[in-house]
Amino acid sequence: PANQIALITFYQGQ
Amino acid sequence: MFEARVAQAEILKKILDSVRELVEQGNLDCSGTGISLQAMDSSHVSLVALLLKSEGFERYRCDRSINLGINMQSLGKIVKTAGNHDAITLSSEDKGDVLGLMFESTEQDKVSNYEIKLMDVDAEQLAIPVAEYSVCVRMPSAEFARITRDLSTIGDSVLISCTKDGVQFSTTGDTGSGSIVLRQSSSVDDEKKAVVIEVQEPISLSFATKFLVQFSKSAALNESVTLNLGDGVPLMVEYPMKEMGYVRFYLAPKLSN
Repeated sequence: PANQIALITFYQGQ
Repeated sequence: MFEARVAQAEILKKILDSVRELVEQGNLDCSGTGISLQAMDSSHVSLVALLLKSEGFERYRCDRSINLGINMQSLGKIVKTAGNHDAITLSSEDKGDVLGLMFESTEQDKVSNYEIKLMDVDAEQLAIPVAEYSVCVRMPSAEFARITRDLSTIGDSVLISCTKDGVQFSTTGDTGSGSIVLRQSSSVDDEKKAVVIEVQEPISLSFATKFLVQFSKSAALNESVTLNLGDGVPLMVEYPMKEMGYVRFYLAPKLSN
């Protein structure tokens, strides 16, 4: 099984 | 005052078709250089980044930058009613609360006017840095659509593994497993049908199948699609639209426990 990472983990909010 | 006219509705229909299932609502950011949209899907795993450059429009005017909060479903439904060859003019007053749409037939014998209510869309804007990708694969967009659709019958995740020899898409599910390998085209008369693989470093990353299937539905935008993969960064799938701009999809990878 693989864990889905959230996109926010990679990109900071502006 | 904002006003943007596209010569043929078809391109707008294709663009909206490619994003409206993934994105419920978003802010169209209109400025002097064009229209952009950045929106995440409801699960915050994928992101659509759309750019429509001002020079891609037949006529374009934007006196001051404005955000148009739009329900993408509503916009898609209305634009769908235009004929493929109709010209479409989008317009909004500086402090207006509607987006106006005017469709004009090629013979100029039919003019349709619609208005869509604008909404406050509280969308978080993400800062996406320019990434250095380890792998760039360019392939026919119809082939990408077929591969994702075929593998979606088996598993929830697709592992994309790329070396200089080729790119492999593989999946495993309760009923079995499957894998498809594409090799770089040795010689192709039509460049749009070519598979071109650029590899700095071999890479293997897993992604949720359902999002890849969603992205691949944009095949109508361009005969080619590029997949950009890098270690520690989301997958970027790009459909360029000639002089108009692009539709890009970003998808966070899945990590093994």
